[in-house]
Amino acid sequence: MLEARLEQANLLKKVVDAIKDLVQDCNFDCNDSGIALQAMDNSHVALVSMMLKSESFSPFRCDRNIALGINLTSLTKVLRAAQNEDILTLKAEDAPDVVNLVFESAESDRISEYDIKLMDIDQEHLGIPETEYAATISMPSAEFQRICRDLMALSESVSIECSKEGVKFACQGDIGSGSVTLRSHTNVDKPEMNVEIDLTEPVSLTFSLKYLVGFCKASSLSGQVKLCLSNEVPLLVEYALANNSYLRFYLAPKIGD
Amino acid sequence: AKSQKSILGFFQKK
Repeated sequence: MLEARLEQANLLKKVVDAIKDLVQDCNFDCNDSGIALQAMDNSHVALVSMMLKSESFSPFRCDRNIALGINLTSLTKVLRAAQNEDILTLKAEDAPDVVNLVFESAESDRISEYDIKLMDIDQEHLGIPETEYAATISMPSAEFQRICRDLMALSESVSIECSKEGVKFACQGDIGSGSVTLRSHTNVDKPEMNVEIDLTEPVSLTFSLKYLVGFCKASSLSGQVKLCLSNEVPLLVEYALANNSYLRFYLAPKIGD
Repeated sequence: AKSQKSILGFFQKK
């Protein structure tokens, strides 16, 4: 059986909120290392990969592999009933028909309990190759969100060019063009404001802004976002969570002339 | 114009 207790419902609320517009039905794969999710969007352009390690829960118990097939719209409805600060416990039997969610208020004696019917989801898992990326950029997640939103007002695509000069986000549209360039930057007082660019070779790739803006819904999960790029491979956008847990998005590039 | 690639062109099904 599965029993996983989260100190704050907020974490799961934010994760689900960040991915629910990208993927609708997905398996939460539970085993003794934690709860994982991998799903593609309907058009097979983007992939979301979530890992909530067992250490992110206290306690965490999962005796055998259990796949919880959940409709994220349904999960969102139920999670809306949880206060951000509630303790959230997920429970399921070994061959479950439902997943049970319990929300406990730390301040009052209120306990709410919900069951969500599970779905049988035949989901393909993709193998994600280990990649030595040509460029890795860590930057404030709010800054990345702002750049993507600002450029989407002009164009549906953005080119991300990384060189030793810095990283340049540029777009061209009907009304004109725009770009934002960031250089490495260290803020001793506010490390969340740091921009770190780790470059082994220059890289330039083009991506759909619609997807990037969607990924940025995860911005409230982490002060920093990491972008990993290599020529002609999908972009990795990673929001690191506590205890080595993470929410990652992969986005296939636009290629050709 | 550039065309949008599929993620399946990069990551193989297990």
